[in-house]
Amino acid sequence: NKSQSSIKDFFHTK
Amino acid sequence: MFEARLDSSVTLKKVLEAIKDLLNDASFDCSDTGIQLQAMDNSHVSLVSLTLKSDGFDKYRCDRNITMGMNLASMVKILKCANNDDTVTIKAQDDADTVTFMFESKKQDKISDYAMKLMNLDQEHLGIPDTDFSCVIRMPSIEFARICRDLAQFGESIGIACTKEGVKFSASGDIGSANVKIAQTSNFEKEEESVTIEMQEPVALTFACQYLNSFTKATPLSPQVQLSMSDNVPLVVEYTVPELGHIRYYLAPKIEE
Repeated sequence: NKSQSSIKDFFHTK
Repeated sequence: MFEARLDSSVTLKKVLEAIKDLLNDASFDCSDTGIQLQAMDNSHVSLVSLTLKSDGFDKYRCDRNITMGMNLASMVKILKCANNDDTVTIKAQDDADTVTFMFESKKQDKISDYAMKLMNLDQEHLGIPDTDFSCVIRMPSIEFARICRDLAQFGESIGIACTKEGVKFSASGDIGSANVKIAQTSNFEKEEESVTIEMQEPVALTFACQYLNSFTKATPLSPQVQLSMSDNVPLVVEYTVPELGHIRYYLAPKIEE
């Protein structure tokens, strides 16, 4: 089973 | 003073169509190099990055950097008041709380202007790292839209697997499964219809259909779409905005629990 990751797991707040 | 003019409003209409499903509100950052927008969808699964370069506009002036927070549904309402071939001018004073859209008919016999209230949006800006992608696929945008639409009938997710030989899109669910294989084309005469694959390493990732289908709302902007993939990083779906810049969508993959 796969779950949806968040874009914030990859790109960090500037 | 900020002022940006396009000879036909249809380009701006298409840009709005391409982002309005994903974003309710967005900040347009205007500087002398052009207009930038970066925003996540409400669920923080995808990120939209729009670049419109100043030299692509028919007239562009930006004395001071300004950020204009706009409600996209309101912007769509206003742009509906323009004919596709009307000239559109976007204007705002420094520190203004409204932006004005002026539409002029080609024959100059009708001029209308619409002022829209700006919003103060507290939007996060994310740093997007430079990535050397394992696979970069270029294919007709209409074909990509067709595949996303067709496979969405089978399940909530689409698998995209890229090898030297081609790209395989797949989906499965209650009614069964679907696979669509696209091969690299050998006919380079019609660039718009070609499929090209630059592959360093094969990649297979899974993405939510719903977002891919939202991205394909950008199809009218460009005959080709570019998909960039590497293991365990977001997919980048890029459409060119002719003469002006590009729109890039970043989509977080589905990962093993």
